[in-house]
Amino acid sequence: RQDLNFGQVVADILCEFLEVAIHLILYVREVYPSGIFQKRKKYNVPVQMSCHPELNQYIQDTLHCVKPLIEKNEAEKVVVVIMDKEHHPVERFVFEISQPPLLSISSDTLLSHVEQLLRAFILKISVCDAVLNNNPPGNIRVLLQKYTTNTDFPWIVADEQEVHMQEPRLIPLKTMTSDIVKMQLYVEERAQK
Amino acid sequence: GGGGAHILKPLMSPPSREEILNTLLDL
Repeated sequence: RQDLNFGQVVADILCEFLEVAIHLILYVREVYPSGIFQKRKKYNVPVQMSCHPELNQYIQDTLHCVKPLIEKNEAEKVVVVIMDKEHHPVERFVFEISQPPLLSISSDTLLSHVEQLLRAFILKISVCDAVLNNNPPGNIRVLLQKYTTNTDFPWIVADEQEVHMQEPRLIPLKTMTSDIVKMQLYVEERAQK
Repeated sequence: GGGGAHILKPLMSPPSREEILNTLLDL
């Protein structure tokens, strides 16, 4: 237990959380038909998770690539972008992640405290449609903003049109500060959808 | 762009809403 890699633990916790959060965003914002979602319990609250193999594969593969960057504290933002049919973003869920300098001790109490904080994010996502306007039919992408360019990273630079949003409305959803991670979630919404 | 931040996307794309609707209809 002593040589438990702390960065790895944080990355595991965050990626598990991001997976649940992405599924829930897709459900709440009606990106995909509700028929592919099933009710589950995560962080002791009900959530909706997709049962569609291809969609689940996309989310899993994406987070599989994000994980090593979180581990190394190189991921600045993980962004779930909802796009219209012309591939212009209409809504962006931005997870801004930062980790304080590494701690040497981890305790179960500390981790369960983090779970409580993550639950609050999930609850906020569940009700976020109350403060957002409906989206036109479209698609999603998961983007990543990172500090450095590693040549071995298998992703490509996003197109300008997938990233640029004119005068977005900013809606803060939740912020958490714990000993192992700081995270902020906000939505950027295009004025005209 | 600029400022040292890089915005990246995976090479793969998720299935579209239409593709998923079609698979639901096929069931």
